[in-house]
Amino acid sequence: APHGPWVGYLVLNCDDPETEQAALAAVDYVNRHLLWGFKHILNQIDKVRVWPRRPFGEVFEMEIDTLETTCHVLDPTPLANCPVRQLHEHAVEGDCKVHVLKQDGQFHVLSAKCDSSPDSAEDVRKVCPGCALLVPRNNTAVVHAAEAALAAFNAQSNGSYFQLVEISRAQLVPLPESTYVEFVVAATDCVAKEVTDQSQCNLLADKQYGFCKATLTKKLGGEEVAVTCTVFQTQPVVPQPQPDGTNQTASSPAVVPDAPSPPPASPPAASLVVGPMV
Amino acid sequence: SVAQPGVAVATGPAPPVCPGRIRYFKV
Repeated sequence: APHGPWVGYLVLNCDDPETEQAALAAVDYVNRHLLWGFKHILNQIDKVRVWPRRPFGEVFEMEIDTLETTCHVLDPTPLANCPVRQLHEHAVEGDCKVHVLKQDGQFHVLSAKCDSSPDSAEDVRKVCPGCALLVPRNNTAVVHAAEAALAAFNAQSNGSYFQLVEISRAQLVPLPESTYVEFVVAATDCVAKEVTDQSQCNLLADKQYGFCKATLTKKLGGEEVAVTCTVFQTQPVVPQPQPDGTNQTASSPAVVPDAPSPPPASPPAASLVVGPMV
Repeated sequence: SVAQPGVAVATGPAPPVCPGRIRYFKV
């Protein structure tokens, strides 16, 4: 028995390199299992306890803070190259409680539970009094802006007809009065110029997703829309490592019907294809 | 620590430092 008041766990510095390795493994795991929204990046390690694990290894019990980046979870850009969403863009924080097993020098995530929350309106106003605040993604004006932007995009497209997959975030801009929206689209088997009945279009078997940013501005007697979309290169479906050690196909319909498949564990670098701009 | 010469000063492991550094900004 060890001397002194043995509490069962070891304490490490939150900035200990081993602690950071465990935290980065947890963030990577969380990002690979997000089904919508944006990748998160490690901001701060709040707490860490290291428990011995029988018969081998040790378990890092941690609390970590993350920040939303501007990279969508379907974006193959490596996390290290993803800019953090700034305060004036209405930042979003994540709070995670994770258990990470270290065994034979390897980190494996056993569990992860995260809650995300936007910065308070008061805090945004402090740094940027005129900045637009996040609004619910199902806001009527937001949905209209996304649909109008996608229609404009398809009207200018010489390729596939794209369908709306997800509205990822949106802000109502006070001056000039406009709606800013970021959304995900997916290519269908229809040709954009020839579509007559959208309900007959099907998503491609090799899913091809795109990410769009649009601003819809109200004008006297009408509205104006500006949209830019980035189409991601088709990504192979790879088995996703699970906490219980089994592998699961990312797009397995038994798990998440009709949900976009998460990006691969090691996405190819520099695989972005820039689509048309309207 | 300040001590008289010849007087032993208790030294132990530094307490762990948590929370860790903020990499970007605090929300």
